[in-house]
Amino acid sequence: MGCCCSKERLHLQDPALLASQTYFKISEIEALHVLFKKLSSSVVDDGVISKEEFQLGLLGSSKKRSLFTDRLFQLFDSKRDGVIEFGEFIRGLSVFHPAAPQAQKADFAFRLYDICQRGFIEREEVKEMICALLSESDLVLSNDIIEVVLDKTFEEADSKGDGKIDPEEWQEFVGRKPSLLRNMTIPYLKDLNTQFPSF
Amino acid sequence: NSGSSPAIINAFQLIGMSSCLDLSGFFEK
Repeated sequence: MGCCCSKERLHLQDPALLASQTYFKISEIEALHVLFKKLSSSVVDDGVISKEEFQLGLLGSSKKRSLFTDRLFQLFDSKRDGVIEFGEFIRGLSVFHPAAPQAQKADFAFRLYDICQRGFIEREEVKEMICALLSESDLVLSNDIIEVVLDKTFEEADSKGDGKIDPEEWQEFVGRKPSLLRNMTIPYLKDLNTQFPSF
Repeated sequence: NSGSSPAIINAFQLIGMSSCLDLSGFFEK
């Protein structure tokens, strides 16, 4: 009663329109719809992916909290309404397509790492992300070593020397070190239909 | 681990090691 037919939200996005906006073919968008349905119904079958469902699909647990999955979720949720609709899911995944240009991947990575969303990647943010990584892994690094890593990174990336990395510096930096964008490509997205015929 | 090594890992290489950033997880059951 009075609902906006939440399940219909799945169908509001025209696959042909999404194909024109992304690196996916219509048949691949249809295949990804199967994955979307699975994710969006894993906790509550409401046709949208909640943060809990996003984490469950990614990490196999909805209880783990992760700074990184939180940021990924926020970036996929372009309407910022707390859920990921099908169109947002497809447009977000498209950045991770092997065919997406490096500049687009770099822009996404910049926004991912700009955790305070101030338009720069600042030293404290990078330190926070390193600490987040250490807390989720068995790696142990002393504070002194972390500071050395930060010094070296900012020496290389912060060409203007103002203590923060702006979008232009970031594009230059990853242009010199494209391996930093390795996790911005999901190899599975190439030839989805042949790799995942069950989708 | 050797403090005097000139090949210090880059902070973003380190961060990129996070499995929480690997969206392949969606495709790996």
